Amino acid sequence: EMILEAAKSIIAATSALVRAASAAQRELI
Amino acid sequence: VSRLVILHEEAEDGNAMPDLARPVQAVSLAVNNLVKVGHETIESSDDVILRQDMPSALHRVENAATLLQQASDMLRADPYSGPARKKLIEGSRGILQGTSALLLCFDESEVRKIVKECKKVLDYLGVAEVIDTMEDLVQFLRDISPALSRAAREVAARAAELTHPPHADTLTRCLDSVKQLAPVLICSMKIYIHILTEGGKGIEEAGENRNYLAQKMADEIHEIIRVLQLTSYVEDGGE
Repeated sequence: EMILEAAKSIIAATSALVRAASAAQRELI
Repeated sequence: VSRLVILHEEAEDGNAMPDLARPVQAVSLAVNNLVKVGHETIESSDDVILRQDMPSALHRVENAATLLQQASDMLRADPYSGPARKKLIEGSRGILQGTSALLLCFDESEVRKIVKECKKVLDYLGVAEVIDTMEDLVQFLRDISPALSRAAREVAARAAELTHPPHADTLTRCLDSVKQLAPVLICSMKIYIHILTEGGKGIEEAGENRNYLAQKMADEIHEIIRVLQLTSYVEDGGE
């Protein structure tokens, strides 16, 4: 259970990172 | 990752990358937590394969987090840095692949636990043929019942959490069959013992019937084990 929760947090954080990179880039474009 | 690759290509047009320190920090924190939980899992597990495979997945995630950190530092110094964008892509890919490998390693270990319970039931079924007294039958029941209950509970729980419907359906169908066969097998064993103590007329048919039922149950459990070990990844062609 703890592994699954930890993995979910990583996926969420990585997705947020990609969104952050992506959103800012879109504004520039 | 593919979004990052597109961003990387767009960056060839000269766009600046924003400061990613905060989201990268969030990934690092999540990675630290996974590494901590992962090591605890390794320490508490008696599964040799998990203990052997999980550390490399954890290292992969840790190394990827380092790449992200480096990318973030480089981008802060130069928002147009090409190598930083490459590190960002490699880091993100490493995080996702490493986490996926870790989950797979953990999941395979969970499957091995269920298979172990199923094999205990198979072992007990193997002695059904040599039970020829009521005392032995009582002991047989005492042995097989808890093992069967445990295996059934774990297989049902596994079927409920599978996202690949054909596998879940097969597990449920085989489990239902095992549950239906179990009391019929016990009944056939009783009949065999009864005939044996009453003089033995029809003993051959009774033995064949008992063996047929034990074999049928074993076949269903073998099928459960086979399906437990399948992954939708393999079935879908490993794309």
